Amino acid sequence: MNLFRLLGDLAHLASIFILLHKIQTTRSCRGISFKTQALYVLVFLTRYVDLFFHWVSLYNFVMKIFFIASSCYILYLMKYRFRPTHDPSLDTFKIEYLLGPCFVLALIFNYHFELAEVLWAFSIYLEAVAIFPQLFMLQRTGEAEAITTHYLAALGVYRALYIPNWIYRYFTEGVVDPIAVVAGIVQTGLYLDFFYVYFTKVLQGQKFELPA
Amino acid sequence: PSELPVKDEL
Repeated sequence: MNLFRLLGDLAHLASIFILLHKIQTTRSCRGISFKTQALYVLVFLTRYVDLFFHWVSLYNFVMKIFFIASSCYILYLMKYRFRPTHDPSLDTFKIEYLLGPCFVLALIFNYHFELAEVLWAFSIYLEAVAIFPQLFMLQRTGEAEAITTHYLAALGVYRALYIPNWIYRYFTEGVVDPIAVVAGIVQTGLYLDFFYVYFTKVLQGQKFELPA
Repeated sequence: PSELPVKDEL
């Protein structure tokens, strides 16, 4: 464990609490892509199958359980509790375009051709692009509540912090995980446009609005 | 030698 990774994980945790807070306080999931949230459930379920056979640490175990449970809970809130506040006509990204290629990539690029490894690689690729439906929705509506942008920023920061973590690990432990690194860089890259607007507008106290 | 990366990250 190093500081970058710890802060990254904390940013990830923060993003989930921000999202829960947004849904609970506004009693609405307006502006949140159900598809992206559903993809995260799939990401966690396929990545953490090793919960059953690979013990890492208590920290790792608790976090995995939390990510699975909280993502399922968010899906429940969106699907049942606050269903009327979700507008499927804005959430129109076709996730088949993400699932198919990620699955094919996982079949080709994995560390070992066995079920758990292919699922793991699939989860890495899918996580990298799971934010697409959300960003697409943002693009369509052209604006977002501040709290929704804080959620996205925390999620982006989480991924961005994993990059110095990998650099640090390369120099201190000599380990590189090329699949995670390449996917992680792609994933972070997807947030660049968002970050630009977030830092130049939201953090200056302005409304998050995309240029027309 | 193809050693699998240790999967200790989340």
